[in-house]
Amino acid sequence: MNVFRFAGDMTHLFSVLVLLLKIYATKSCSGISLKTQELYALVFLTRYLDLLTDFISLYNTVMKLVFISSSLAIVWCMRAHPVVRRTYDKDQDTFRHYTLVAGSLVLALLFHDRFTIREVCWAFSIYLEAVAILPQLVLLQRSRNVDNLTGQYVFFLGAYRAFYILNWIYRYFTEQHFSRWIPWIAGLVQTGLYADFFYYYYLSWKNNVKLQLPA
Amino acid sequence: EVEATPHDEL
Repeated sequence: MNVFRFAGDMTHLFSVLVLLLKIYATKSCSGISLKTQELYALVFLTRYLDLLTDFISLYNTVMKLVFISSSLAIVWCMRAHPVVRRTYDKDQDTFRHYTLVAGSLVLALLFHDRFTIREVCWAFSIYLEAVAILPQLVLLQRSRNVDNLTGQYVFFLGAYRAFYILNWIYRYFTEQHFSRWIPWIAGLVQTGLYADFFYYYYLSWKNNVKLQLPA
Repeated sequence: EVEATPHDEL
């Protein structure tokens, strides 16, 4: 464990806590894409298949349980909670996220470390996570006023993978070399997708105005 | 055979 990876995990955890706070405190999920939340639940379920078989550390197991349970809880909340579900922008959240699932599956079947269920699922989860934010970014462009908690949620979600890239650089220089090109490329794409969001988030912070993504 | 990516990260 190095400081970059720990910072990345804490930033990721914080983004989930901010989203849970927004839904719990405002009893509303307006501005949140259910499709992105479903994709994240799928990412965690396919990446943490080893949850019950390989014990790496208490930290690792606890964090996996937190990410799986929080993503499923958010999906349940947005689909079934009597109050929250009514605030879901169903007609705005129209990204065809099945194409992202299909594309990631094809990529995982073509490009993986080893052709085993575990490795193909892992590669699938890495590719899917890289594009899972797209429905949310599209929804942000459509919903004119982005509330603060939603903006902070997306910001921390984007920042966490940037910390992971620093972690991979650190590990490259300090540990034996592994073939890490799958997370490398996917991580750069994932962080790159946030580039324009980070820019407009910075402008809204600098000019102290509400965050607005151009359509 | 290059080692596969370790899965010790989240």
